[in-house]
Amino acid sequence: NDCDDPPGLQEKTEFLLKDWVSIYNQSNNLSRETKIFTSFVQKMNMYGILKTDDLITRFFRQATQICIDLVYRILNDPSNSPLQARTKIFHWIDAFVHLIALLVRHSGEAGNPTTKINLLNKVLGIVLGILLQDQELHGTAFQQLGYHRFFVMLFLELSSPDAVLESLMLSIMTAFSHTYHLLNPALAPGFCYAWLELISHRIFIGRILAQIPQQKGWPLYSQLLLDLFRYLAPFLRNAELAKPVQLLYKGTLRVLLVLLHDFPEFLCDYHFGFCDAIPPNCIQMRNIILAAFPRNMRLPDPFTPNLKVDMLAETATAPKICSNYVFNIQPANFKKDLDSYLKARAPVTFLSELRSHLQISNEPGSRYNIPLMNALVLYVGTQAISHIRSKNFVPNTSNIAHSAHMDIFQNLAVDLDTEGRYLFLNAIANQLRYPNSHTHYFSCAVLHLFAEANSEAIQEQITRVLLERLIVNRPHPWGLLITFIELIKNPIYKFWDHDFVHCAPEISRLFESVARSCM
Amino acid sequence: PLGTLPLHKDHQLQFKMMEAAYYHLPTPADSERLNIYLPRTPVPTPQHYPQQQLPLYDTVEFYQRLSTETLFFVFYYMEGSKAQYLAAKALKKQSWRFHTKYMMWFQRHEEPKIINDDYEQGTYIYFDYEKWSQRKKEGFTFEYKYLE
Amino acid sequence: LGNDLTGLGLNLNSQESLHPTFAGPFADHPCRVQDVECNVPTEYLIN
Repeated sequence: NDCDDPPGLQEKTEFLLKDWVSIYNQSNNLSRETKIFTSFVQKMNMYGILKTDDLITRFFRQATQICIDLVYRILNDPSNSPLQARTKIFHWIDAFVHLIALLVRHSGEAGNPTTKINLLNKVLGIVLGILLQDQELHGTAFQQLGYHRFFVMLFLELSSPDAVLESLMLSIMTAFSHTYHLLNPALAPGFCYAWLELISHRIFIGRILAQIPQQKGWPLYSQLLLDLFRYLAPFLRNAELAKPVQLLYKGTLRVLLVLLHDFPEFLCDYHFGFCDAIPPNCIQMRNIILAAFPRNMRLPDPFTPNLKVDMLAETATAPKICSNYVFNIQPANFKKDLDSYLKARAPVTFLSELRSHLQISNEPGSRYNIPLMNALVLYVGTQAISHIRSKNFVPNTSNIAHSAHMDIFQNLAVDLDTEGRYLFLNAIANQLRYPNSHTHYFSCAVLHLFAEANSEAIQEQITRVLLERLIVNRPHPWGLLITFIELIKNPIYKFWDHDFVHCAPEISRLFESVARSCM
Repeated sequence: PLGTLPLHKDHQLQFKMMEAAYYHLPTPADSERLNIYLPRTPVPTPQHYPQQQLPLYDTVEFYQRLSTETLFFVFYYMEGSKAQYLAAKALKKQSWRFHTKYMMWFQRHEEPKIINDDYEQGTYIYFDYEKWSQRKKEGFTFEYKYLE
Repeated sequence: LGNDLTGLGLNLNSQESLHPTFAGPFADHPCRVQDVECNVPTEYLIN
């Protein structure tokens, strides 16, 4: 709140900032900067800026505000070409950022990181605050350039090779990730494109996903991706994509492809939370995540004739799920009833009440609690697997039947309306990924549901859910492929006898072409 | 089967902001250090120019086959890039030494008259990047403390 | 059918990691070698 800034602070700040900017832009050899920096710090001291923590805060806020005002002035000056405008702006902001980086690097005693990180968090917090205020103030006239430049350059400065900074890498990444989370597009829509640039910058990705030991950066990055998916969801939820959405969506696909190629394990571990946030109709984007598999894993060609999936060693191991999805099974008494039903098939009323827990409204298209549905399906499935394993069996399409677990799935398949059943089948299909115990179990489960279905509508919908994931452009998850191939090849499912397979010539042609490619 | 879902009011507002942002998008150069000589966006060149990098272009051996002037050009105009680094390496292999005080490259012209462990004094060839030519400097004292 | 993801400017068959030369979500081709900063001794940064 700058109204109670001490008198003269603004002028002092302006003078010091201008002074530093000119020093920075004239010094033609950054390697001699320590001398320059120390003398500048003395000047700051002389002006009483460093006297108290509060004054330091005000100085940074004032300096940031000066830079941002400059950005608007330069951008609104028609005599500047876009390149000229950028160059002028960057001269100021790069200099200011460099000062901050030097202060962070030299603040506090050597070996005591807290002062440094506190200062960094303070500055990030100030810029964040000014950005959000600015966005309120300017609305659709908001300019992201200054802030984007500030964050990217400060990050690059603090990522340059330096023993002190290297030791602080996790704290620095945490500070930036938290700031970006607080700046996520749902809160700062005017900053959304710059934000995606920031969180997908190659050095940011390199550090947070590859260089921080023990994958400690992964939860931080998963939060940012969740922010992005949640922001995009309402816009992607409807098939028509406006140009601004298309661009952001395409950008997101690029980022996901980089992650799929370089960090598939990350997508594997966090897939569940991502699928919660991604709208069910975003089939291709979700497939990119579901298609990920650990790099040390060799996937057998799903089209191999007589592939014995249940003989694969990997089907015995459970995939890592970095999401406390069980928490989504609310309320607590529902979870209690669920557990008791799984244990003893009681209370008998549990099944009939199931739908009422899942349905949250009568609004078509948003009747159900999707995270609850997803969590329920995964939880029941994992309980089924451990139940069967406890009897030293490997799950298959026959021994998963006649259990409390399958009761629940059968009930959901029969009792829900088309919308609910679609979400239920999606929840299962989201587990058809690389060879692991979940893929194997859910593959058996969906095939079992198909075989035991008492109405063709259920069989058709199972087919639709699988097919819509197959006809989009690649990639396709391995588990999806082997499940569908089994469905159309294994005569016990009498797949070709169903008239929905022949309901239109192009549909029949489609099935035949898929069949040809796998038979 | 889910059909469409109309946007809530706050989503409409978010969309409006996104749309406004769409008209002043970041450019790739915004995420890079200012680099006057190496523009970020590639300049389209005639198709019959080589469009691909030459094989082994980023090795010291490759740079050692370049002329000394070319190495100086790369060193001064491609600052902060791998090319600059490799050009410096190649120059060193040709007995050029970088003097950090003058930010110029020097090469011994003859055996120096005085050599002790602080400096050596003699005649040097240096590269004057302002006049862009090699020059000779007699009686020059090359202080080791400025040796990069 | 969604996008043809091979047309987004990423070399998905590359043996090398993609992220070191990733040019950003809105660029449709990766960074060239000269676009990627290299750690050179600060004495070389003469401006």
